[in-house]
Amino acid sequence: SLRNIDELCASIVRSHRETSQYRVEELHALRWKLFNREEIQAYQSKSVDEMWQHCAIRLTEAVQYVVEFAKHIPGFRMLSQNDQIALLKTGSMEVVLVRMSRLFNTENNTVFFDGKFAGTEVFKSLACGDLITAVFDFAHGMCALKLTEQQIALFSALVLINADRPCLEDKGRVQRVQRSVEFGLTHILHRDNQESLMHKLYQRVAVLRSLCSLHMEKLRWFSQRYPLTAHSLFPPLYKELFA
Amino acid sequence: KHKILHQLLQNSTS
Repeated sequence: SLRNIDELCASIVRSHRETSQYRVEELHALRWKLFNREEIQAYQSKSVDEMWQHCAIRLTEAVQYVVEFAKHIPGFRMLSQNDQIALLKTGSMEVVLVRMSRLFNTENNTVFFDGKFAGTEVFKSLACGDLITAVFDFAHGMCALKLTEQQIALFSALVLINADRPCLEDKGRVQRVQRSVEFGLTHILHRDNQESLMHKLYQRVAVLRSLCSLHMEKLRWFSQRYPLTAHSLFPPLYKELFA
Repeated sequence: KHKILHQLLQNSTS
């Protein structure tokens, strides 16, 4: 019923708000706080494995918020623990990327990172310029859609609850939750008179998939070159999710 | 396997 859909949307939006690392207004106030020359230099002079470790820690922090978000999506906790983990293993990084578009300033192509806004040059010592460029392009494309916080919340939930993920025990049950979230997103877009966004959002989903496989490819490359860092210094949660 | 994820999922809502 319409009331159920309203309640579902309200729960997802509340969960999104309560598990966002930064509020939109907060970010807006900081949007011209950029890293200066020396600070950029300091990032660039880190070794490859130092910078990878640093970013793995930041990414893992962001993922922890996504886990909390997931737990409050109606229906998620009714799934088996196996299926909850399967969804998070493939979807948490994608949600982090969707959320990253909230931390992006399209006017100067920078992203909020470590307390200030950073351009691609800050990530130079990761030695994976193609991934960084692709991630920034994705954020740019998401910002161009000018989604509301409610739309971002529902889209994030839809990215996570996907019955096509591998290793699911009860696909049917995931499918039912997925359908309810799809209903919710359609409902919100209809209410906002922006139904045409649905198609554009599904196009973004395909890009997310390619970004995540590029991340995995880079991680394999890194682990081969720096096995000790990847094995002993990366956060345990990062290893559980991506290794 | 997935010890931390299990823990995070089991922690009651925060």
